[in-house]
Amino acid sequence: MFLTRIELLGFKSFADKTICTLGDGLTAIVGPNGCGKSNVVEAIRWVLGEQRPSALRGKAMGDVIFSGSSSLGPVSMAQVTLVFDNSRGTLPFDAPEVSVARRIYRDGESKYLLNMRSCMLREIKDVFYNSGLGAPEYAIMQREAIDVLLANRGSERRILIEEAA
Amino acid sequence: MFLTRIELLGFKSFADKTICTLGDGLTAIVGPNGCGKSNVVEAIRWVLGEQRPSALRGKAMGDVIFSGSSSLGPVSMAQVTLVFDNSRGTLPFDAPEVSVARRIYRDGESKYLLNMRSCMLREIKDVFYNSGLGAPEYAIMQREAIDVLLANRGSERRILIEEAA
Amino acid sequence: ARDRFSAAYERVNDHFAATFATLMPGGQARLELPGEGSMLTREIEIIVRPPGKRSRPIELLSGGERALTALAFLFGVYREKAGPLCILDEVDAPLDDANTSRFMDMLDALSANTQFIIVTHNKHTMARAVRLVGVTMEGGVSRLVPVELKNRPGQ
Amino acid sequence: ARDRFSAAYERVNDHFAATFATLMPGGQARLELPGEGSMLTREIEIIVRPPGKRSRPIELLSGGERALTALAFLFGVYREKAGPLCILDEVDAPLDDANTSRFMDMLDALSANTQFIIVTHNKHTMARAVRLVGVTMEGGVSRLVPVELKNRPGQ
Ligand SMILES: Nc1ncnc2c1ncn2[C@@H]1O[C@H](COP(=O)(O)OP(=O)(O)OP(=O)(O)O)[C@@H](O)[C@H]1O
Ligand SMILES: Nc1ncnc2c1ncn2[C@@H]1O[C@H](COP(=O)(O)OP(=O)(O)OP(=O)(O)O)[C@@H](O)[C@H]1O
Ligand SMILES: [Mg+2]
Ligand SMILES: [Mg+2]
Repeated sequence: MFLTRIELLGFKSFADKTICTLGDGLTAIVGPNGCGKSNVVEAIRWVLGEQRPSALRGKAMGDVIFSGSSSLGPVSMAQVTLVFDNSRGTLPFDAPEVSVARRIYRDGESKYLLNMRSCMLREIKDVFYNSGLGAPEYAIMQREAIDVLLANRGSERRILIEEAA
Repeated sequence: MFLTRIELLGFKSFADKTICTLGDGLTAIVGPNGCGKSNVVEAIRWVLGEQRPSALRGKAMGDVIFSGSSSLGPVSMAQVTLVFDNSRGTLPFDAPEVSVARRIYRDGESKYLLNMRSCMLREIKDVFYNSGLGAPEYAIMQREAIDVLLANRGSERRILIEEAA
Repeated sequence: ARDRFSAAYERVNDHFAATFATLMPGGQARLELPGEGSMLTREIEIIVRPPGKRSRPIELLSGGERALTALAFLFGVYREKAGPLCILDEVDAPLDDANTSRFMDMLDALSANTQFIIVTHNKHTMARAVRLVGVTMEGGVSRLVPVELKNRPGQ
Repeated sequence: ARDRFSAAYERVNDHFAATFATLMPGGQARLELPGEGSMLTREIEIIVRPPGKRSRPIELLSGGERALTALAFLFGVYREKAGPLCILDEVDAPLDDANTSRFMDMLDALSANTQFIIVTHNKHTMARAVRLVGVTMEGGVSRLVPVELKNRPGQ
């Protein structure tokens, strides 16, 4: 097992703290139209370092913060945490789990947290590099990405091969 | 009932003469991936007057002519016929059925046929106009068209409203 | 020409709001013409508020919500002036079962004035068709075959 | 850098051909680098010949054929260097039942080295998952709920 759980707070439609527990073997995310499944995918994409709001269907990065519904008012912060299994010690930390989080406030820039303490983006990228996680495009394929990957003038295929090189 | 049948000959994967009989009520076209269902939709689009090869997934209009398979060589002509019910005399012809066909040869331009005789494109457009058939976009919605219809800078919505005006 | 467009636009707007509320009960949608200039050239914007949610740019809608919005628009136009023939190619692919059912109900409601043909892989959609046209491919050549839908209600 | 890319490119090309032939038995696919210039900048072209058909531009492929080609490419890259985590969002929507089954077989084959998460509306796909994460929405707020798949084989 690699990713043990995902924690969302204030990310898009996940206003309240939500914990998604994973494990070995195939996990299927299911539910009706508009319930938030693709939002979970985008939450993972965001923590993996996606910098383009358009790749998250937004115009600005602040668009990922829960902006209210019929039952709740907007919130001012979004945070997503990925918790990785480290029971085999593959990552250079003396702990059975390693957590990587990204946080954004309405006024500002993204913050990154490694095992709950604030850190540089570079440290997060090191963790990803050591765990074999490349660019978000390497880990995520959405239905809309099929046409992008097959497009004639695209650089998508080259990016993936370079990640594997 | 409006459209009683569609006849395809040499259009994309329909190398041999194929007759699709329709009737009142909902018709569902079904079959495995790649069997030719969207090709049938594009055949109708083509007879309705589509002029852009890109709307038929091609680069040139000649791309709609059957270009061979593992079992058959290419052919040199494609023809699609739409047969409309005229039992109520809505169209200005003295016959229970009216057929509109479009034909293309590898070297050349599209030909149009009205009730099997060669005619001008303008005569075909009159038949469509009299039967209430507007632009191909009015009669056909493909999955890919959803994003086009919703696109911010699109003129698709305006085109449809103008057709209804 | 502008008055004719303006009248049609207003009626389509009302029909669109109605079809959307039928496809997404509890939701709202309207067309708007933001900005200055002639009605004949301004952008026609779609404003959508799914049930329980706030209105956001349509890019933030889910795949299924976008499909329903596009269909609600097309059928809103049809309620103004029905096309005699309407071919839909896998527009039901992004829809869950509940939305597929509402979509099929709307096809039934419009069928008096429109002959619908739908290409689909969805068993629920097939079950509600009057006739099934099967397409097969052999040696790279397509042909049509008769189809029986097993487990069809009533059979 | 160019030699490293060149070596990876050749191996991915072989893996892609193999994964494609598994997803579309009887079909063939290759990558090509047409034209002049450095290997690091030329267009990487995909050439596909589905079973029984001739090779054509990939724009002419069907929706399902295009989805399988894209998946074959991604999985070809994974056979060269497996991503530890792979999230797929409704990539099975365009696939018929037979292709869905082959796609799921390939996920099984790759699961030793990759943790897969798939978002799907497809009951056949759900039936082959080890766990189901249900998402619901109430009052515009999402939350997760446990899910039991009725009629699961073995239950
Ligand atoms: N910042 C935000 N705050 C609150 N809600 C948001 C925010 N951004 C997006 N949403 C809502 O999230 C919903 C989309 O969710 P999502 O795309 O995850 O659905 P889905 O489960 O993938 O559905 P489908 O099966 O149709 O693809 C939209 O209705 C949108 O209004
Ligand atoms: N000119 C042509 N001659 C012969 N075959 C062609 C021609 N143009 C396209 N084809 C073939 O038609 C096939 C595509 O058919 P089509 O798009 O109708 O499939 P489909 O039934 O809609 O499948 P899906 O369910 O995946 O959408 C392609 O495999 C392509 O090779
Ligand atoms: Mg989605
Ligand atoms: Mg198709």
